[in-house]
Amino acid sequence: PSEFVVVGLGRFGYSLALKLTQLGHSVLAIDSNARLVQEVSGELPGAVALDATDEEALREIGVEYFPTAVVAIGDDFESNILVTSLLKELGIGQVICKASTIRQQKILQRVGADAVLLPEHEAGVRLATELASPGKVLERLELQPGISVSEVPCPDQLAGKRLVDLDLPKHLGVTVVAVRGAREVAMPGPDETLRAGDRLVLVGTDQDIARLETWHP
Amino acid sequence: PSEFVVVGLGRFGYSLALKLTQLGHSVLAIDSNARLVQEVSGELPGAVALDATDEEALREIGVEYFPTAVVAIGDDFESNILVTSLLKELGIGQVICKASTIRQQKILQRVGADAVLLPEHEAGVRLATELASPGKVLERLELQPGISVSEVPCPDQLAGKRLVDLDLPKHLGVTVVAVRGAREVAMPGPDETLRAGDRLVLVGTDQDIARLETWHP
Ligand SMILES: Nc1ncnc2c1ncn2[C@@H]1O[C@H](COP(=O)(O)OP(=O)(O)OP(=O)(O)O)[C@@H](O)[C@H]1O
Ligand SMILES: Nc1ncnc2c1ncn2[C@@H]1O[C@H](COP(=O)(O)OP(=O)(O)OP(=O)(O)O)[C@@H](O)[C@H]1O
Repeated sequence: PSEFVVVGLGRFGYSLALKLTQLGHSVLAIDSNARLVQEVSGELPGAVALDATDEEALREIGVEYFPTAVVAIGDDFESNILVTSLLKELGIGQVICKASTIRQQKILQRVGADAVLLPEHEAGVRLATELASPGKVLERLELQPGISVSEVPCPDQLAGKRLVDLDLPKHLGVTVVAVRGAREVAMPGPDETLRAGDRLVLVGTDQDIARLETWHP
Repeated sequence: PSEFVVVGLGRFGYSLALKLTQLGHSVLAIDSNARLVQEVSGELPGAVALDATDEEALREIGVEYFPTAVVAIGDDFESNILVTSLLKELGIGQVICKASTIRQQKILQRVGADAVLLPEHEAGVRLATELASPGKVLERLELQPGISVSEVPCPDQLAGKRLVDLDLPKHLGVTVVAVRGAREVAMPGPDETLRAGDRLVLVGTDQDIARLETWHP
């Protein structure tokens, strides 16, 4: 497992620190609000209350020995900039920040941030891509414009049939890379039999994936 | 293409409406701030200035004929609830909202929202998953815990080799579903030759994908 510093425990920072902790990594969570640190200390055992713009305080807890830090400060943009540049000066290899606007993103990049996220913008774009993709696509990873790995419900007319008999690559140009739901199968073999309620993870063009819904073997 | 209503043009709502428009769908964008609507009218031709809690005003523009609406109001939670329940009463099939907290999410679900997003929470969890996944994973879609579709840089020692000669499924248990970068190939054939600078989209366990980095044919 790795080690991460997370500065700022708002909705974004807290969810990040919690998920990293649940995945088994060690997280040094920092927030200037002592009451908040107290409240989360059960779930984030390494949480520390300090002002991250205070270089002395950061050195005392050994922040410079961490390979990756995330700065999750929103409203107080001056703190956001100060903390980001301090962490880079202390020698942290990868400093990831979040910004509220594109202008803020540019400024944080100038002071040395390795990556700057715009959570609200990205969430809007992601929802648009999901709404715009065809059929009942549940999850989608765009491989290139118009081609994706998409997860769709298994159409009723395909339940009970084996992949080798359906030959989806030949008839539709799509390949099943996983079957999810009641059972979880990655890279299913030719004899795999589809069942009602399955979710199929497919690779192909969005048009071909959309045709699956109404295609009959 | 489909038709969408987007109420609220903050960072989330504006990015959503813009991306849907760019993907060729028609968007009825609504915001109570007339100055803002004026500013975005170049990129969002269908933008309208009105208070979406006003049922008469919504009927006048025919909102009930749209299949999907997204409510992207943040600070004013009362408006958020009122607009969400109004749109459901007007008969819109799919109403998607965003909330700032889990409590707000529960309330919006009670008034009939079909889906409620928590953009900041989801962005935190998504970054945690990316930071926690092994190797230089660029993009990752979890198929099941520990198994994913991941995009990784093509290791130097594999450049110049054909997929049939590498036989990655046999040696590592991973399958290449796409090659990206200079050329974009989905479901590459056995004769595909990998090149330095390629990005490989693989299906397999996180451990097996991580081994690719240092594996020698
Ligand atoms: N100098 C600082 N040192 C440490 N923590 C700080 C500092 N400045 C702000 N914070 C903390 O950062 C946290 C997140 O900041 P803020 O609430 O402004 O962001 P936000 O964008 O609203 O968060 P989110 O959208 O993730 O909920 C707060 O809990 C705040 O106490
Ligand atoms: N009743 C209403 N009718 C139409 N628009 C509204 C209404 N109430 C608020 N809005 C608009 O919704 C937009 C987004 O709201 P707000 O700025 O509170 O959300 P936000 O959570 O800060 O947004 P984001 O995080 O996406 O930037 C604003 O532009 C505001 O004018």
